[in-house]
Amino acid sequence: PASNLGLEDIIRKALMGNLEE
Amino acid sequence: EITKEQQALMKLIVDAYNRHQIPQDVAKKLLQEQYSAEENFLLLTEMATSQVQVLVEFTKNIPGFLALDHEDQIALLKSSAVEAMFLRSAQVFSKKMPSGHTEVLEERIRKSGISEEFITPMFNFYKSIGELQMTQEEQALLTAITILTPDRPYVKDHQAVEKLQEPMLDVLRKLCVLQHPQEPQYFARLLGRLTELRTLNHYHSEMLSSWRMN
Repeated sequence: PASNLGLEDIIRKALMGNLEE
Repeated sequence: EITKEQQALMKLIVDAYNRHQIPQDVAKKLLQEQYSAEENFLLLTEMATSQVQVLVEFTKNIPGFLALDHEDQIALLKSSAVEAMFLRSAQVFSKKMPSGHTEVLEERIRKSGISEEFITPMFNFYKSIGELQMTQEEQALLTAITILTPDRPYVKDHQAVEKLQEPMLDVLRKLCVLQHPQEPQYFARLLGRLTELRTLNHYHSEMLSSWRMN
């Protein structure tokens, strides 16, 4: 789950647009 | 006078800000009254993750942002995320909410295990933002200005960021003059809140570690 990711990971994923992964 | 180009810029920012909100199902969970300390921790974590995702989606819509260096984009978002989150949360406490909702939220935060020394400045900030009674346009522009702060750590091309921030500052300044003709200091007061935000950001990592320990 996203809650286990760090801030930078969440930002990188969201910037790439693959929130579902 | 606000030019047509500035009107368009403002509309773009406000629309993006309003379009990207925390999903209702996440927000609704916050208002359920039964929760254990552990559930509370997980819920606030989920809320924070959702806020960051919403923030990134909003930021992608700021004209010119995606044309910045990719690592600068990440540096800007990483260093401003906490401030942007505080700004959005403040809105919850300054808006007129259905009866009792603000109290439930405040209690949830106060019982979250975060030390009192961090809680007090946070609610002081919410109060000082509430006093400003910002419009949606001001709120959205101030958030964009916060994200586009050139002097953040690890940002390489300060000038490119400054070029994006300046038009936002200009629109916000004009908007303040138009919307608050009786308060010539209003724009300065808004910018003053950004300084307060930086202080909150500074203590945030300390706050997180104390929270995790608890």
